[in-house]
Amino acid sequence: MNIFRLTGDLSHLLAIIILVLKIWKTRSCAGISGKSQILFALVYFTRYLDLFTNYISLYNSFMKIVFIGASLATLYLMYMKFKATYDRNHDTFRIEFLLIPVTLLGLLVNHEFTPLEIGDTVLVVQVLWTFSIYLESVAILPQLFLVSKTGEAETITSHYLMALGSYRALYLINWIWRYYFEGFYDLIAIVAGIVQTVLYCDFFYLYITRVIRGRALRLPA
Amino acid sequence: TKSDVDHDEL
Repeated sequence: MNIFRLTGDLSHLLAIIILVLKIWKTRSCAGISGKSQILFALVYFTRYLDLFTNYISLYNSFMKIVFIGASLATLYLMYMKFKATYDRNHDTFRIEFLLIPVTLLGLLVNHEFTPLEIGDTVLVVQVLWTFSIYLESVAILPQLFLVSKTGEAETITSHYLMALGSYRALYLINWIWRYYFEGFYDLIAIVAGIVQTVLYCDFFYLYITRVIRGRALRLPA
Repeated sequence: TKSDVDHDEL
């Protein structure tokens, strides 16, 4: 555990807390993509299956449970409690365009390189982990699509996106660190992490030039 | 199959 990994995790934690609090306090999930939230829930469920197969540390298990819990809470708030405020007319990204390629890629390019056999738990967990890494890298697209469609985002939503985007960027530095000091690298995670971070670049630029200077995030017409 | 990849990251 190095400082970049820890700040990355804390940034991720902050993002999901900001999101739940935003919805809870404003009693509204306007401006938030339910489709991105469904994809994130799928990411957590498929990646953290190893809670049952592989104990790493109390910290690791705790964070995984918090991510799954917060993700479920967000879905509950969006699709049940504050359903009336959900922006479904703008949340029109077709998630099958992400799910189908990501599933195929997860089956083809993973760490096992052996044919899928029914009943092989380790292999299934590994393939699902790979699927989750690929899916996470693009899961924000429906949200970015929604922001571009409405042309604006509430400041609190911008903070959420900033924290969520920074998390993988900090992980990238963590991976450089681990490569130099531990000789550890995971090519699948690195490539997906780069893709994930690059997708946020346009947003990072808007955040720095507008939100930090106290203006609302509004896209140029 | 025994995986040699332990995912300690989140």
